Amino acid sequence: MVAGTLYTYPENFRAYKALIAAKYSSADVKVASNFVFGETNKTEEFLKKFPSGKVPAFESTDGKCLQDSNAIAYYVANDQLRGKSDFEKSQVLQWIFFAETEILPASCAWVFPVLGIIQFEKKVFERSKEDVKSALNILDAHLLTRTYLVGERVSLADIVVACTLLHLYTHVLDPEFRKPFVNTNRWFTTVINQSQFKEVAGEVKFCEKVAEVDH
Amino acid sequence: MVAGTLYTYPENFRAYKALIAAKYSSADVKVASNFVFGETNKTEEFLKKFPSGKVPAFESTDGKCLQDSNAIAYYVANDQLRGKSDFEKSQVLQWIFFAETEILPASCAWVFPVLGIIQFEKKVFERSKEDVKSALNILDAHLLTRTYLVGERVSLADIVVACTLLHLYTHVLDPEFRKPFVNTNRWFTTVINQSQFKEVAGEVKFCEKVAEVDH
Amino acid sequence: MALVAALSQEKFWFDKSKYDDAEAAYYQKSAQ
Repeated sequence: MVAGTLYTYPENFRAYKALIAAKYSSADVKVASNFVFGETNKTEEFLKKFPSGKVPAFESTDGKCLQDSNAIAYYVANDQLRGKSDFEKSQVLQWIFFAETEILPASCAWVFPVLGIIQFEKKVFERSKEDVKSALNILDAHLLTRTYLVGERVSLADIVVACTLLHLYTHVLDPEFRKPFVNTNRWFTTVINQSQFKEVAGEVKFCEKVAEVDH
Repeated sequence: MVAGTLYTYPENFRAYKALIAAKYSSADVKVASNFVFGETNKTEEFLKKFPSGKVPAFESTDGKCLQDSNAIAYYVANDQLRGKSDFEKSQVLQWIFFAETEILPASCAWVFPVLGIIQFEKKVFERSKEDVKSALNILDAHLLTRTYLVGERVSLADIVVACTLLHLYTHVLDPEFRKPFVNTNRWFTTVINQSQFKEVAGEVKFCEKVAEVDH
Repeated sequence: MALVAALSQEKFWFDKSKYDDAEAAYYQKSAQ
């Protein structure tokens, strides 16, 4: 059984992936308590193990080091979450890359200006909403006849895509905007209400009203 | 043994990943001959199988459909390429995500203005060179004591990272710029000279002189 | 060149590092 330490700052949706996967697989993953983002990950000792200095980063009790949130989640998961057949495994990867390349860029471009993390740029901001819509439409069509993204049970695909959607659902997808995506909303609500998800991410509060962009 | 059709436009580094993986695994992957990028992938029939309309897209002879270049490469690969143990598999994924999230954005931001594909923006352009340098440094440190990225034989990690570096090595990494990355150059030269790689990507011509950016 | 035409129809996250930097700064501030 995998055991080890996860280095991350609090409320990091990328770290949630591995922590939730570990709840399903019973891997023993502890979040480092003495980690200060911006300091610890810049030390010589940290960079020797994790050259890019990025988090989340994972070190197993037998000294194996991994970076990249999806690779860590894969390692601490189990075969049920990874996909049973080669095709299922590839489908899980397909949705993980969908989250990384279709959802994440659009989510950052829409949510970050609202949170004041990045400068507002009207063109980029409006374009990101269209990109989010098309990503949610693809999910919605897929989930019309399916409960989960791959096969008939929760997999890493559901965990990774749901974690990547957290910022959107909590900060900018107000009831009006998310209304058309009935199947996606149903799927997302099911995934975040699994006990393994809730124990890590807590109660997910859906956006009621989008905060004004801080121009 | 997996068999099927790959939909892509010619010289697509993303499609190379699956085609090279198939050479190693002896999967029977044929490139669709009647595919016209911008037309075929916009037809109703294509979008029904591949909702995002993106390429490369793969349909197996038994009707399984996959999108995302890495998921397709994973499916047509074999266990040798995917990684033997769970940890090796996770390390392969770590490098695939390194290629997608650390190399590809910087590569496009540097190469595309040189090819005249996107508008030149000095700040983004200069930053991309720094990002490429740090990615090459991470590879170089890792490859000081290793021949391949994961374990002792070629894996999907080598194939995906090398394919993602193709634009850089052929268009902008001139001899001066690439000189310090001795181990990465050695590794890259080895990977592109494997017969399986050469049969797909042909002879890789290293950049001699960077083309002037078309302002 | 067909490749250039094809690549110009593709979508890439050109300014990803700008978002990475902003996100790191934001969470470093809240961490400290």
